[in-house]
Amino acid sequence: MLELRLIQGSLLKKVLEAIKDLVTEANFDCSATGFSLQAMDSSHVALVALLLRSEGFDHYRCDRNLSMGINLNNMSKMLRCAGPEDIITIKGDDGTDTVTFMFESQKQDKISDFEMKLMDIDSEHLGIPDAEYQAIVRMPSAEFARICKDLGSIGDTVVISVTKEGVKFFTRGDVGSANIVCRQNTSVDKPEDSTVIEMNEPVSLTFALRYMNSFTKATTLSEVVTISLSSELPVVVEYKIAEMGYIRFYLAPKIED
Amino acid sequence: TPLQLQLYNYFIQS
Repeated sequence: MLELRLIQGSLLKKVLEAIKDLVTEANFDCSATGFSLQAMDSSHVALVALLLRSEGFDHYRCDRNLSMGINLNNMSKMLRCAGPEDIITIKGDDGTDTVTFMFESQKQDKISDFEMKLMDIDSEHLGIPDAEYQAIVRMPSAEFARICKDLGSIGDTVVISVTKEGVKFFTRGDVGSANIVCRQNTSVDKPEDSTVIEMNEPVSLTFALRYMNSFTKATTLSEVVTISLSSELPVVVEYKIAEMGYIRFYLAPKIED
Repeated sequence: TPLQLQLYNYFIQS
């Protein structure tokens, strides 16, 4: 028996919109810890890891660990039928091949049940060890989205370099090149507007902008994005989900052939 | 053109 009630149902809607273009099918795992997902894109270059902790739900019942194979496009279609203020409850049962999304209006005067078919998905689970990163950049998520969009109109790849001067985003394309530098800037009044750079050593890595632009679909989930870089690891682009958990995107770099 | 690495270059299946 599974019953997860989320007062702020819009969070789930936003999560789906953020990941459905990157990953088409995935297993949602439900355990005492929370509702989670780990899935790679079809070319095994990017990975999304989502965690919505059980404490973040208004009601969380998960009698035993359950994995639900879901077509994210279909789930997104169903969640789009929930109003922006609706409370969403996810209901499932062992041994059934469906999951039900229940939408309740704030005033409880409209209740909708959408039942969706589950599917069997053979998914690979990657072990992602905790790691030390050479540089961690925290910046306004909207600023990062703007940079990725702007650079995406010039080139296909972005070189992200962190030095003590700041973080530099560089691209080159047929029409020319672009270079954007963000310096550390701390805003006491509005910490979410700050750009904070923690650097152990300078690092410079190249990534496909197509993926970065896909990650920025999570911008509505958090005002701040954290970009963790190490020459030994895929970059991690993390959006915290208030009080609940996170959505993390991992992206393998490009290297000179 | 630079070579796109995969996640398998870094992470292993658990």
